Amino acid sequence: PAPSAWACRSCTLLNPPGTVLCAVCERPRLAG
Amino acid sequence: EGEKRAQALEWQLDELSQQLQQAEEALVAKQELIDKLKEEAERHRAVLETIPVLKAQADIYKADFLAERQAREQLHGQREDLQEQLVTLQRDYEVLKAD
Amino acid sequence: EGEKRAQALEWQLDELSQQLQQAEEALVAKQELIDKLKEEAERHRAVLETIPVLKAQADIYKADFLAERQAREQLHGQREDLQEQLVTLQRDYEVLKAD
Repeated sequence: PAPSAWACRSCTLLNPPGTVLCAVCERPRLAG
Repeated sequence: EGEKRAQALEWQLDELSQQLQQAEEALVAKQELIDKLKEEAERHRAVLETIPVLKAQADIYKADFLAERQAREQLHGQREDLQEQLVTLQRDYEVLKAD
Repeated sequence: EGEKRAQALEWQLDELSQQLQQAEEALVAKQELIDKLKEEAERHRAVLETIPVLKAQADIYKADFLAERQAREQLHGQREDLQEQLVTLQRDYEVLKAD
């Protein structure tokens, strides 16, 4: 499946697909 | 058909390679941050070890201060007594001299 | 031909997806360690802030101790003087009495 945009679980920023760290708080996509 | 599918897969493969590259660079950056935080923790631990020494030092000075103050108060009482004895003896001496 | 290439690409895609999954899980683990180290650094900072207070406390007790000791030594001298004066006057008194 093509990667989709994802919301950071820490600062809720919506990050573009294909990124692995949140653009604002730099927490990993899968981090709690 | 097969060629078209191969094209699409190639495009996805590029995407994924970039993502993997990003993830690996992120791992390096996170590790550098961990190393920095560990160094800071080490420095902090060294300074924290001085706290018991400082507490002991303050306690020793406090005990010495209290002991000195007690000794001074005792001496103060003794000096007052001597002062009184001297005044009394001075008076008796004057009386005797007058006699 | 196209189909064969698509198969090979699909296989590579799986490979890369697994690698990316592992890299992202490794990122989570490192982030958790960073969070833990940051919490520890915060706790350390709070304790480190007490050090200047402890140093000031030790300095105050030291100054008080030195002041008390000086006062005690002064009192000690005064008491010796009074003791001597009393002995001298005592002797003069006895002599006068004997006269």
